[in-house]
Amino acid sequence: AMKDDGHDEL
Amino acid sequence: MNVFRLTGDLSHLAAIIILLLKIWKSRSCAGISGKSQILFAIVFTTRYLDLLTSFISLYNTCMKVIYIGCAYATVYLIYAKFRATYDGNHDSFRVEFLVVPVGGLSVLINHDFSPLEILWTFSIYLESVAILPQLFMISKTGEAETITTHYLFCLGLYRALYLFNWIWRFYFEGFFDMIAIVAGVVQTVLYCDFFYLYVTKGWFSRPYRL
Repeated sequence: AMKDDGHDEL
Repeated sequence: MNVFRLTGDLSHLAAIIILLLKIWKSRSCAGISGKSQILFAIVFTTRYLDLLTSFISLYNTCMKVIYIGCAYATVYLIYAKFRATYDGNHDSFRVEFLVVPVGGLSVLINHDFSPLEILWTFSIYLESVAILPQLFMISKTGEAETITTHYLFCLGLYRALYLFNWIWRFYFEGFFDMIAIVAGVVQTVLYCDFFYLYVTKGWFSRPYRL
């Protein structure tokens, strides 16, 4: 669920 | 990025700007729940701490800064500048009944037991119920100004559009975030009653009555 650099949505 | 997410973000931005301008131009926050606005400020603060740790895109950073800035400006207008017009008697929702369970849940159900991730999860859960004090206040006063209804429509629409964004991303990217999806469904469902009235009552003629 998490992208490697955290969450990319607002 | 897809059309649903972009229109969702723009709808969210529109809601935030509509409310801020309404309070600023009318120099009054009558009918506005200060508690909901405080909850939204908390939502943005806890969700966008990653501004300090990771850069995703200029769009992402700009929108986060705008959201946080407008949220605190709105809270400032309500509780400081136009405090005399704040209707505290009708803004009586017990927000501790939201914050405590949401806080507990974010510690129990999250993707990763790290401070930043738990705060992000807390923010997602809190956002899904943050509008309740505002809806509660409207139900108590029995009406809402037309501008306030447009604010609520845009705010409700934004997360509904995000649901389509998640369908799109699951289908095309195989990406999905169950926590955000479940909270987003709850958040959108809370607006259903309001959406029905907004669409059927042809609001543009008279104040919103329950």
